[in-house]
Amino acid sequence: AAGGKKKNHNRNKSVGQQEASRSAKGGELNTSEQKQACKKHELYVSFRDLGWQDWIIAPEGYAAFYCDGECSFPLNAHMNATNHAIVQTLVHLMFPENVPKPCCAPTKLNAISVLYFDDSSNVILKKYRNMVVRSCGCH
Amino acid sequence: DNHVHSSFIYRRLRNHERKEIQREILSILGLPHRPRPFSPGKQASSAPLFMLDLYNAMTTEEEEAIQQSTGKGFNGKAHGLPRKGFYGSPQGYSRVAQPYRAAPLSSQSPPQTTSHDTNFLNDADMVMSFVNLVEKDKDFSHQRRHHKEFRFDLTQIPEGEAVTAAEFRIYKDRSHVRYENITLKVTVYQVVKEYLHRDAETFLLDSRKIRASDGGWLVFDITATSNHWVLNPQQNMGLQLSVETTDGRSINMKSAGVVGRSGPQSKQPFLVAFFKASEVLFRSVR
Repeated sequence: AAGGKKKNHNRNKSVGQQEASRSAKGGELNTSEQKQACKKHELYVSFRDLGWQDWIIAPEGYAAFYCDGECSFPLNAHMNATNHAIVQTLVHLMFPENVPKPCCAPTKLNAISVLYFDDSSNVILKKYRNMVVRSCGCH
Repeated sequence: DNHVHSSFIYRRLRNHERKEIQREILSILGLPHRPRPFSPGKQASSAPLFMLDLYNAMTTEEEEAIQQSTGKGFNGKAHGLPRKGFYGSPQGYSRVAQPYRAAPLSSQSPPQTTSHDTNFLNDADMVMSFVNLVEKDKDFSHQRRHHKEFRFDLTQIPEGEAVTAAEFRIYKDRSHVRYENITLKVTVYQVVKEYLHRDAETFLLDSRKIRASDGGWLVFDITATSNHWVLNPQQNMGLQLSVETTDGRSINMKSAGVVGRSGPQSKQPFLVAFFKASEVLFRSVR
């Protein structure tokens, strides 16, 4: 029943016909949105490309990943949506100008360890948390 | 597959983009500037090689944790990230994680991690190895004690880190043939006070009894001393090491087989300390 951003030019159509046309379009829209649904994408940070080979011993780089995609109704199970995001999606359908869609963002992150020299040639091994996206979700 | 290829076209970074990314990553690493280590010829020394072993141990654990949760290797690769860093040559850091050995005298060169190190690693946020700044062999007449001195600069530790464990590691080769069948006692002291014309005042930290014919790494626990030096850097006057026979006769370092500055890079003495963050540090707003 939500109108969405598209204007309904066929005002003379019955509600049933309108709903039928929307559901058909909604089906097509769902198919296209699922292709761009919130997912994890590749992103590699290369310490080598930054010219840091002389002081970073390991690693040469790391796969950080990033999250991108739509968080639109209906939120599927693989979108790792919070309960709040599910509700917000519905509210966005009703009030798109007031309430945005939930965000596609990391829901779990992993740490990496970096081994490097300091100015005094001492060696440091440190774990840095929240450096790698483990999973994306809508929230 | 639970991830897709990037939706943007890969290209080389422009100069200002590279600088921006460098600045941000340095900020994440907690570094005020890009380090410029000296002594490039010493990069294959014992300390970096030992630290690389620890690094492999840490990343192996991280990989296993991710595999258990996602069924995939670290960072999406089938079997995790590569073991070696930039220095992949045979003389460099091309290492594969070795199984841990709990032997008190490890004959491996470069040094191998032990089960103690694994335990320390599990509790640590950071591990640092320190270069020996000073080494003097003091040989005296038979009335006085032969000893070696070592000093480590612990003032470069990042703020908010507390020492949880620290080890002094030194390599002993097979002793001179005249000491072939005897037992030696190797002792490490903390220098408490120095004097111009007499022996320094020292505090006994740890000792080991080993066969003179044995060779390998000796590991001494200096946790309390390291903590003391971090909190009171002006009282850091270094360590002394001496070797004696069981009847108390002092032996010079060369005869004892203790490796110093003149020895191979892979057998150089070093200090390694494990740290835990004692406070949360916030990045400054840009």
